[in-house]
Amino acid sequence: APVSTDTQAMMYLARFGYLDPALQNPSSGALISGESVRRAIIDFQSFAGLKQTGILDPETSTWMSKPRCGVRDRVGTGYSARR
Amino acid sequence: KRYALQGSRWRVKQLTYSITKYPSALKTADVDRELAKAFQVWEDVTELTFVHLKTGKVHIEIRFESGEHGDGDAFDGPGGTLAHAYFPIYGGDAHFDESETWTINSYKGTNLFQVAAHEFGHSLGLSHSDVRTALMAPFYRGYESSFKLDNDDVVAIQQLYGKKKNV
Repeated sequence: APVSTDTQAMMYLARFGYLDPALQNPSSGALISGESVRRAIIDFQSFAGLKQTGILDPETSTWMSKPRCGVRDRVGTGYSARR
Repeated sequence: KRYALQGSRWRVKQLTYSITKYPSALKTADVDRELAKAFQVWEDVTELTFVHLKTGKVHIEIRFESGEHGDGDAFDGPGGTLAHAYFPIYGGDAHFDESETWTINSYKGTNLFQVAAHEFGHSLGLSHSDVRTALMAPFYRGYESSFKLDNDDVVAIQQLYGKKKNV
């Protein structure tokens, strides 16, 4: 499914290491500052070679919807052993 | 540099692997050949060698699985996440989403060889690269009829395992 909502985008950013994994379920009511999300989007846009707007624009959503590897892009951010 | 190293690597030059769960839609022999080709990509530029074992203890175990498959990192059906692999410190195993349409030498579906070569990069200790043309970029680019490692990939893997002596 395309990443088209803020919640989906935040889950994507958490899933791949751009946001703190503790916030992996934003629908649970965890509070995330807008600045943290903006920085995470910029980090993703930088990684994907996109214009760094900090906004979930259509191009950013398109890239978040692409088939990809399931390994985190930012392995230093809370990466844990899977077994 | 643009590539990233995870921080762990294998201490031996000869690594063994086994495929303990094959995809249902492809012939076993075809999967064996494509995965061997994927390992060969890394063998061509380093001193590493890879040996396929049918049974017994191996360094890298490969499985095709659907949904939740016991490691807490469930696959999500067609599209989305295609596969994942563990870095050496976590065992090096590679899991492919059985729900994908894995294909060989075709523009349809998802090319098994390319995804496998990428995942084996993780199995060897490489993280994702932000160079779009690198094999270790996280996004699937579609089938490429003539595959070639990006220089970014070559420099990265040779940082871990050295250069192949006759290259």
